[in-house]
Amino acid sequence: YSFFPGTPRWPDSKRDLSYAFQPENQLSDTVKAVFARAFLRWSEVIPMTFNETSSFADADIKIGFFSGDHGDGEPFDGVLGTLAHAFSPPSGRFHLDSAENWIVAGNIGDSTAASAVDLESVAVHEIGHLLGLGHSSIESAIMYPSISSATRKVELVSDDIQGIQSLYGSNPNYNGSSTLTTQQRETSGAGS
Amino acid sequence: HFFPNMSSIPHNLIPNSTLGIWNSFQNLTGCHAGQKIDGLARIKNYFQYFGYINISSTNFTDDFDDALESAIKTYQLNFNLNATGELDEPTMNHIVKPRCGVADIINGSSSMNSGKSSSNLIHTVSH
Repeated sequence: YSFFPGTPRWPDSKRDLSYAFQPENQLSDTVKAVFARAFLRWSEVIPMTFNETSSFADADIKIGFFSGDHGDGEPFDGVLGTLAHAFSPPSGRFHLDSAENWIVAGNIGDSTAASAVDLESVAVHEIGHLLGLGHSSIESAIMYPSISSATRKVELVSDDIQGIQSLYGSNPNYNGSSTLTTQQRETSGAGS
Repeated sequence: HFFPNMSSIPHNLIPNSTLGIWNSFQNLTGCHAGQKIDGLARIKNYFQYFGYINISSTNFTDDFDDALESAIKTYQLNFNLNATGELDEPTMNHIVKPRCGVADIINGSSSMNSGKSSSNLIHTVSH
């Protein structure tokens, strides 16, 4: 795991973060539920909570789908290429490329549509950035920078967990057994 | 575009096979130091975008120069590839994969495998 330069993280006073969706995107409950699941994967291992708020302006984390140049100096590039980006704490900006074909039901299905991308996989990765993690060289880690299209990869591995817990500590309810370690994953062949 | 699963995507929305904006890079497979090939400037932009070339240029040449070779080696280290410094097939297959837009190397430093600043790597390679 790695951190952003200077190891930014959310201050101690911010352990219950709110998130909101760009109102113009008019996302369905099904799409919003994908993000809720993604946030839950991180809150299971650290003492933080994430709750949706209807007030976009006041939210700690602002999620939006955009195309091309959307004003932050990091324009999206169309189908595939870069899929999303998020900013280090405490920015809270989380942007996804609206040009992608996003799979939202957690069921990849057949692989005829090679250009489709699993939304939850990308969301879990970007939330790692929002919390302060940089990229990892461990291929099974959520924070590995690339993901093949038509692939689902949503479970934190030990590298991700060690990284995020070094920033925020461990969730008292986390027993460490619900998530495969990198070694277990590689041994069993499970995962991505 | 949101779909419950792959099979629900209308065929007219599915681009040709794995068409992506970086697939044209595949034409550069096999390129190595000393060559001058159309398209190398674009891949330098790619490496610059993700932090591997720490030069604030927007006008790269198509020369396979030291900066590009160093960037490729650092990239290969970060992605557990053989650090050949060439655009070999395993490296190209990796480069064209969709990915997060956050840079791997920020302000010249990275905690990924390369574990050193890109400027240091250039120094190392030159030796």
